Amino acid sequence: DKSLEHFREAMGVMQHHDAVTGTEKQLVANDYSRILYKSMDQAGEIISKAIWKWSGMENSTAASSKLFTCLQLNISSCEFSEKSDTFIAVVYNPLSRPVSTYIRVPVQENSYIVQSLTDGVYPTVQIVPIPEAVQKIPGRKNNAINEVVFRTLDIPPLGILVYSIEKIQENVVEQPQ
Amino acid sequence: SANFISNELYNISVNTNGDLTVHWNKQNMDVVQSFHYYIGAEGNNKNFLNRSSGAYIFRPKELSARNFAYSGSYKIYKGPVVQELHHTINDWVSQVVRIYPEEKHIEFDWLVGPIPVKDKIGKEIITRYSSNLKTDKTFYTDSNGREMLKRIRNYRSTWNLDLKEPISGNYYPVTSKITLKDKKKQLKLNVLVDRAQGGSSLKDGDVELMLHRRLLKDDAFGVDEALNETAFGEGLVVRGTHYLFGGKVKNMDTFVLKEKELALKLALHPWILGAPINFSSIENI
Repeated sequence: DKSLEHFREAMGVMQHHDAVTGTEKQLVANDYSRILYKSMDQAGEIISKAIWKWSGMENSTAASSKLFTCLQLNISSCEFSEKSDTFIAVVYNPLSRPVSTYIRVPVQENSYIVQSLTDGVYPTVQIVPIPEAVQKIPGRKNNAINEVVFRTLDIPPLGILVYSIEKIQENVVEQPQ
Repeated sequence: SANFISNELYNISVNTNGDLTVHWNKQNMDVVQSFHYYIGAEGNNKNFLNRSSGAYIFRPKELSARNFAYSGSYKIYKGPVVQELHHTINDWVSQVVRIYPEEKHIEFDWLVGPIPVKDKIGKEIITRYSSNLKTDKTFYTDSNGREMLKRIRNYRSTWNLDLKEPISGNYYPVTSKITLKDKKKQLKLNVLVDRAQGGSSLKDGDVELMLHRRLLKDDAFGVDEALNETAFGEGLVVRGTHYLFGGKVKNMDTFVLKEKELALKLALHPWILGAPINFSSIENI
């Protein structure tokens, strides 16, 4: 697939010890991140196709929608989860063993319901505010102020779990701080 | 209660000078976490001992790290999935400390930057976990995520060391884990990192890890640029995670297995992808 070529080129360029240790000049470091970002962005198509295929939904109408990565979760920012009232979150486990962990998805409102589309279970959900310091990070352009936190159990090795997350109109009791 | 978070293992609060204290219930083990910073040395780079601190070398100007004036605050959020303590040190250093009912580790989600340099002083920010373990100058760091290497302060196993740089000479690469052991009390303290950092134990019972650096002079090792990364016109902001994990080492095997699992999970966290969908497509999914 053409988009994999970009990854191969990126990995070829970044065999240099500077790319591994970060001892290159600033402009070179910026170019490395540009190359990596471009590869990730152009791989969106192939990632979507793979995930719909693994989950056996490649022929469903849902598979027509492209899956987006959340490359800015490190500043609690994610395009599709902030702007949509209903969205699916696909959790991919890169390890070769089952993993249970906590998923945090940035959102704008403060009441959501989460359902696993793998086994229909509704995991316990907690809404936690994103710290002000994170919201103030220079260059963070978005409006998420909360995070939906829930636990995923036993994500299969090199596999996925799929959740639907939906905003609900319920007046949430503000918990005492 | 509104001023600490706790589970059956730990009780976590903020003490009067703004440091975070972790008390292990039922075990005689305490840790105080605090942030500090080194002033980066600025030399004329004429000879080796006069090099500046920079991309290739860590060279603090003074013999100890400075404390931050605590001008912060903290807020606590408790719920069925996670308990969080949002801890602000000042307007460019903060962290979120989390404990989960099903997990045995404590998660430190730290955020540092933009480091102010209006005073023309390069700064190197560390986090320090000070415990009451008796460690006899010894600590352990992993070697590229594999076996743990024994480190002894101010000592090298293959030659008589005459240490010119008492701080950076004791710093080692921490790719995934740094560990302290109290052999007598059979207690262990691990700090797992989500990326390679410099780390050391400069005092018995202490672990410190370098989080972020902003320096204003090139160290004359070839890159010919100060380590002064910016983004959107301001100093770079870095955000990362440490897992603090430890206690009585009753059964070594489960302890070691749990550590390895946790270190791997931290380094290779699951990916989140997604897409907006309308209600009908949920049904057919």
